[in-house]
Amino acid sequence: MKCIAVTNEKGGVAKTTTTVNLGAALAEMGYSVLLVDMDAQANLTLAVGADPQEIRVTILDILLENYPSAEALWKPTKIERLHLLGGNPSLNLAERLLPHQPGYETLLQKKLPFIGARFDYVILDSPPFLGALMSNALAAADTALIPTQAEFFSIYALRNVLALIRRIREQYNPTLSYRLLLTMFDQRNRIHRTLYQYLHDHFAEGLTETVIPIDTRLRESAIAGTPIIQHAPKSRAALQYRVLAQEIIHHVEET
Amino acid sequence: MKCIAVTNEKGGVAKTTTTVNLGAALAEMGYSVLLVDMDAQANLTLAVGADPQEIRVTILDILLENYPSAEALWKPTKIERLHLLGGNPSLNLAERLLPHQPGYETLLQKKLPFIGARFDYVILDSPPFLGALMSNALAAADTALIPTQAEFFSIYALRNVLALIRRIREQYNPTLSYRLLLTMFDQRNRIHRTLYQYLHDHFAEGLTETVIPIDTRLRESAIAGTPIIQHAPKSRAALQYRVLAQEIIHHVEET
Ligand SMILES: Nc1ncnc2c1ncn2[C@@H]1O[C@H](COP(=O)(O)OP(=O)(O)OP(=O)(O)O)[C@@H](O)[C@H]1O
Ligand SMILES: Nc1ncnc2c1ncn2[C@@H]1O[C@H](COP(=O)(O)OP(=O)(O)OP(=O)(O)O)[C@@H](O)[C@H]1O
Ligand SMILES: [Mg+2]
Ligand SMILES: [Mg+2]
Repeated sequence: MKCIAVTNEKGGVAKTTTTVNLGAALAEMGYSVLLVDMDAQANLTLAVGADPQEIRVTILDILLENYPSAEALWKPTKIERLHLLGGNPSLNLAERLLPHQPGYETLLQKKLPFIGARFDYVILDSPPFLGALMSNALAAADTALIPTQAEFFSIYALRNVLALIRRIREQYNPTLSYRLLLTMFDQRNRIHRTLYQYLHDHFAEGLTETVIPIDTRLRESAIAGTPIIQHAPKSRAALQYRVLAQEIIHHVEET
Repeated sequence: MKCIAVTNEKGGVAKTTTTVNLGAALAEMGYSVLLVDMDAQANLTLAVGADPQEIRVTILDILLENYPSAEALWKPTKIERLHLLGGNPSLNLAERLLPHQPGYETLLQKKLPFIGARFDYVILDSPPFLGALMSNALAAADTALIPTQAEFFSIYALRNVLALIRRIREQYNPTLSYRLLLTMFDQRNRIHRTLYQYLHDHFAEGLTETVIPIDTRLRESAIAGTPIIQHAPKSRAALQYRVLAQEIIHHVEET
């Protein structure tokens, strides 16, 4: 079992879109995948067509050991081999409840073998906030996948996320690696091209080869509650998320 | 003095871009404006060309009354009549420190007359998180300005933000109004047009008449650390943010 934390403090950089579509691409290739929604917005839950109001047990309940043992922790989605541990607004309480637990940053690291044992991949979608849930995700993960746009605020955000990754690596998770993924890239936009070059110059080995282009079919797939692989199998975004899945498999198997 | 809270749980919907440019448009019209960065990402601080590492006192220090009294709370920016109460990563501690204070949700409401007395407008940029800082912003504000994209996750996020506004209105701030602002609108995109129609049908009187189009000059102005009004005064975005300023003035003066 390998665990991937999709994370970035910057909002709206396609963390959720990457989590659901990377997961669906891995499932299409035959891997069994668990998606975990760690964001109170519950967009990952929506992205697979589930209803946040029907989610009884979230990752927060599991970390606090506060759920009926008979309740199933994850549910299948309409996509074969793709399962969901859903989210709902109660995840907002994490920042208040978790820090009081001893060793709170490694609660997920300890629970993951129990939650993820049956899966080939567990992919965590984190909220846009450098808090307790994000540090849990990084402490538990084999690799952090950091979606970023080729825009100023997104690139500035990298310093804090990479600093957190360094701290978590030193304190809890020595083999934690990371990959930066350029998302919503508009080839025709001069700023995007210039800042992509900047990312290449400053983060060369950390950047994935795969780039996700801007593709309105992804907006449609969010509305449809269906990953792009199923919603528009021949779209540019579907193709690129399949290529990304290949690249991530190589990366996690190597490290 | 009127206070505007620019807020939305959804990440990347142009909260910061709207705060800096609405502020600059009001300053251009002759109003004195204080911008308050309530986000640990400190993007508002960057957007006016300031350095988050040089910010000694943040809004969190003020709410906790934990700052040297001789220190100036705000600094001028390079734009006349536009001032900044800056942010830095220490704002991340707000969710842990504030909830222990008695009546923590109204700390800013009580302090605002002291902080904002000399200004015509105080504009608050909040983080993408339904937490203590956002509720403080809403309890203190005359009106909430909610930037939203014409996209599925953004529209879904409105239910939680409007529910929070209703609660804050009932508990602490009975005259709190709100306005939804469509941002990054791409007229050529079918999904954007369809969901804009949906917003009109479901939120008619709450929606501003002004729409902010997608305009790459805004990406440039973020890099330049200069509001669009100064960076590209004749751009579509500069024009629309000036129109928005007019509309907001009417709205807050009416209520
Ligand atoms: N490549 C793309 N092309 C076009 N639209 C995209 C693309 N990737 C994501 N989007 C859209 O952009 C918006 C932001 O993406 P998403 O919600 O996945 O980001 P996020 O980082 O998870 O946001 P948050 O910080 O709020 O969790 C969504 O409306 C999504 O549908
Ligand atoms: N109208 C627009 N046209 C083009 N780009 C825009 C527009 N408005 C904002 N942007 C860009 O989109 C990105 C998101 O905007 P911004 O950072 O202001 O959103 P935010 O809601 O403050 O994000 P966060 O949730 O991370 O605080 C930024 O890179 C910004 O420069
Ligand atoms: Mg998300
Ligand atoms: Mg912002």
